[in-house]
Amino acid sequence: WSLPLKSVFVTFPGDIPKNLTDSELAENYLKNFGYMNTVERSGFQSMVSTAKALKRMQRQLGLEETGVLNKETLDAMKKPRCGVPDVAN
Amino acid sequence: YQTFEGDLKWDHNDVTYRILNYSPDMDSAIIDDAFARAFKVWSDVTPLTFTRLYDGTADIMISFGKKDHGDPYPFDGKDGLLAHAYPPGEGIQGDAHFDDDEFWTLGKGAVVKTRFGNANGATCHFPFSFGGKSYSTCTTEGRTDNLPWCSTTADYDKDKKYGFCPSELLYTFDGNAGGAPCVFPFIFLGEEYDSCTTEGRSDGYRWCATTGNFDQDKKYGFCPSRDIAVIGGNSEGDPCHFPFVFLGKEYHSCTSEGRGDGKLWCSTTDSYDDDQKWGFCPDQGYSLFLVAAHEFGHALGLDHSNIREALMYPMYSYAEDFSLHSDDIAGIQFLYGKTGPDPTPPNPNPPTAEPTEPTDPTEPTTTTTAVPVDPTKDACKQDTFDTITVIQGELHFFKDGHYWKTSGSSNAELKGPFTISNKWPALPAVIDSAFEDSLTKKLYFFSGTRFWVYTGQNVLGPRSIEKLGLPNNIEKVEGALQRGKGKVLLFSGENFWRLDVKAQTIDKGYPKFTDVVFGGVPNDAHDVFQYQGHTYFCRDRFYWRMNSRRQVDRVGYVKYDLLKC
Repeated sequence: WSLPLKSVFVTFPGDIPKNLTDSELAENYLKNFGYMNTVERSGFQSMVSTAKALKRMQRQLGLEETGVLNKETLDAMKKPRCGVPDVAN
Repeated sequence: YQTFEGDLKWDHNDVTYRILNYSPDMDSAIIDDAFARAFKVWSDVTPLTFTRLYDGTADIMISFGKKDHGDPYPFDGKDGLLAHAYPPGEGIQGDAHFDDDEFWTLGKGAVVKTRFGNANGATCHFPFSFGGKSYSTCTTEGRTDNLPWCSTTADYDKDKKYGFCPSELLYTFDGNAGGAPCVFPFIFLGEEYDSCTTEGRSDGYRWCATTGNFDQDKKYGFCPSRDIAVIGGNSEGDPCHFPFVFLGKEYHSCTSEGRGDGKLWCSTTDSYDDDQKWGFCPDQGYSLFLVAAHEFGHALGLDHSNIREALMYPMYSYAEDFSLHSDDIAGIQFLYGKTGPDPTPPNPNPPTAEPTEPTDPTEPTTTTTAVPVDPTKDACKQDTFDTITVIQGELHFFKDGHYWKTSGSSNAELKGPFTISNKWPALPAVIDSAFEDSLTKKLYFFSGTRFWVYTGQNVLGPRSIEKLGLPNNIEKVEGALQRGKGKVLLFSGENFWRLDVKAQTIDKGYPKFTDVVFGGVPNDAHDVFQYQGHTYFCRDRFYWRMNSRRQVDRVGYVKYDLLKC
């Protein structure tokens, strides 16, 4: 058995650090693209639960609606994309 | 498909766009072409047309920027967010922004358009062979001037077809030096620079002076990226340096070591550990055409689709042979309708008779038979007019045998169409220019090389415009401007003449060049007229309005501002 490589991550100058945990990445994604915040009919802004937001995101992107942060959902979140939110706010 | 809340859309079909700056990743001609093709994706399936403006405010303002680029939604470096656009409307609405920390290509790696050489600007062919060796990037081999070049066919040795690759030694883009090459070394704030720099800028773009002293001459341009240049990082524009040392280990190619995201990078000096200069290695890049087509969808009023194959799906994917998905077509046609003529339903009402103008009460009343006019002759459906002029205080628009008129007040109704032959029977269908003499109230009409003078219902002419002293090589008079009493400027081509109306002669000292006296207006205007104290020069569907101090104070649409469509 060979020894596994010990990866060392460095902070590259000028880089925008994206070494986020999966849940941080998901939370940012759901917020940035409008899945977390919704405006009620009254105009009151409310926070949607992560599971509900995930389901909404999965439906919008044509993924299986599980409400769980699975690999397929994470992969979708890492793909290059347009900056316009998916859910109008 | 989805549209934005309220079905935001442009209220006109002739949408304008303007490219504010360029990316260093591709030649400006390729970027222009990518945007034009992206617009064509939408104009092919709708009645929309897209016209490029080179100055002023366009409906869709297109720009490249990095990170914080002047709106509330910063980009995020390489990958991640690629671009964004705003739904239709005033100001920033309708604008499209592209993240210039991306590597912009046509989706399959660097697109290197050559200049000079003998290949007529063809793109490089990679790999190519030269001197029995294979090259997959531009090279300076075989040259003493350090200019990178490439073959535009697979075999330079056989075909001898070549061109020069992007290099700051060959040209710059944007800036204020008209594309002149960099001059090295140059002085900036007292310091000497031997290469392009990002110093003095907050947007990360590399620039250079195009004279030896920027402090003195203030001439500069942006440096085009070489095909081997790294993307992003902190030394954009520099090539990888192989081998390089990173954490004590030597690397001979790009690596993803040290990064959690798996992206390939390299050092641009021999030691990252010492210098910490790095950038991402060039990859396939993102297709500017595909991303632009998506963003322009937003700029036209489409929101994201949840159909994965649709252009308006939010994630990027490269498609070799792109065609617009039926979902995108349905979306855009929901907003703007389809191409081609609309089917004409049976009309139960009899054809509408042409409105007739009331005649002067002092004139004997004659009975004229109303001639039916095609009701589709709507002034708002005309792209341009043969001529526009003011007669008896009302703005008249002439086109193909018809005319419309409006008093110009804010709530004025547009009247017409009227047929020219009903009102002025001696005139031909196409009127190039017309004016009303402010002293005698006589109407002068010009068509081709002839003119007519109407006094009430009496007509004089046609006469040759040579009789007025205009040269015989003039094909038509395109505009007329009142200049005090009894003087009128007549425009043709890039010149104008001053007519003494009373003497019926051209004054001495004419012609003069239009652009010398009327700076900032198109010198190929097809309508020139005076209206409410301003001078208007029309070209295509736009007008340039000039005030009494000969300053252009407005550029706008004839259709919306003057006709109030």
